[in-house]
This record gives sequence, structure tokens and C-alpha cells, in this order.
Amino acid sequence: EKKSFKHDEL
Amino acid sequence: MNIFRILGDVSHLLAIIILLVKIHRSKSCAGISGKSQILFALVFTTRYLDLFTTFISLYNTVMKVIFLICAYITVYMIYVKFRKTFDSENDSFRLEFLLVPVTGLSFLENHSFTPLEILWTFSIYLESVAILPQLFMISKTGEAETITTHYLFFLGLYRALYIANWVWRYHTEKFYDQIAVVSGVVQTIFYCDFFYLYVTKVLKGKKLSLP
Repeated sequence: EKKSFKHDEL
Repeated sequence: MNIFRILGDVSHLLAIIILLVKIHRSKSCAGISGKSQILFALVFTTRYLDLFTTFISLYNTVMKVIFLICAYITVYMIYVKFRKTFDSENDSFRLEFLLVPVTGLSFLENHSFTPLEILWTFSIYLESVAILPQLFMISKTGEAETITTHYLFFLGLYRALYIANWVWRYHTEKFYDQIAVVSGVVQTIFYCDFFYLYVTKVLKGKKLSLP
């Protein structure tokens, strides 16, 4: 299953 | 937040500022690919839509806003303010060759099939190839102003530092974003040839010119 990522990088 | 990440962001910011200062001081955007700059503006626009949905940190928000503003100022300088100095003849890379595959890929391979996530993925894939019109332009004209090479150096350094950041994050927090990592590695590879020329020519005081 594809995980939802928190995009904390620029 | 680790040292590689901070230094990477600083390099990125420095690259963007170097480019703006070069254009502003010389009142010319000769040798700069307007197409690459449009792609970078598109990259930031599609990636930072989460400014409206997610708050990560003050640092994150401020940097995003700065990057967006700088990207649009750069495009404005090239296509409006110093339009007469823009070498559109040599900026002839066909953008559809990048945009079509990148768009297709972002629909196929993403973390989740939602508009924001697809746009984020699009921006990651697009960033990895956005510099190609600029590198194409240099290979076409066979030369680059030294200040333009400093811009490219810091842009490439930012990518390399981000890889170090991912290695660090993988070991310390088990963080691993495959889309970002694979694209980031691809992007860094594009700079390798340039890094070689930068070290062997520019750092020895010579102008970057191709045989």
C-alpha cells in the first residue's frame, strides 16, 4: 500500500 | 533538520540569489535559459501549494515563499525587464519533451492519487530535469559566463547535499521517500559533467568553454 508522505523538505 | 539539509537549502538559495544579482548588475540575462527558469517557477508553484493546506514550520513557510518570489522575479527579469538581452535563439530546448513524460509519470507513479499529491510528484520529477534547457544552451553556445557557472555549481551542490540529507535521515529516523530520492539522484547525475568542468576550468581561473 502506498503511504501518504508528509513533505517536510523544500 | 540536519546540517546537510540546512547547507543544501542555503546553497539553493545562494544559487537563486547569484542568478538574480548577475542579471540585476549586468542588466542582462545573456546566457541564461529562460525556459529552465520557467520550469523552476512551475516546480515551486506546483510543489508549494501545500502552503495553503499544511503548516510544517516557520522556516519551511518562509523559505517556500522566498523561493516562489525569487523564481517569478527571475522569469520577469528574463522575459519582461531585460527581454532585449535574452538569447532566445539559443534557448531552443523543446519543453514538451520534458513536460509530456513528466506529466505522464506523475500520474503513474505517486504516493497517492490526489490532485495535490500528483502535483507534488510532478514538481519533483520536473525539478530533476528542469536544468536541461540551461545545460543544452551552454553546450550549444559552447561557453558560459563565470557567474553563470557559480549559479550552476550551487544548484548542483544543493542536490548533492540533499542526497547526504536523505542518507542521514534514513539512518536516524528511517525516513525514505523513494520518489524524491530517485529523482534527486537522477538530477544530481546531470550535474556531474558540469562539476568536472567547474573544478578543472572555472576554479583554475579559466572561463568555461567547450571544445
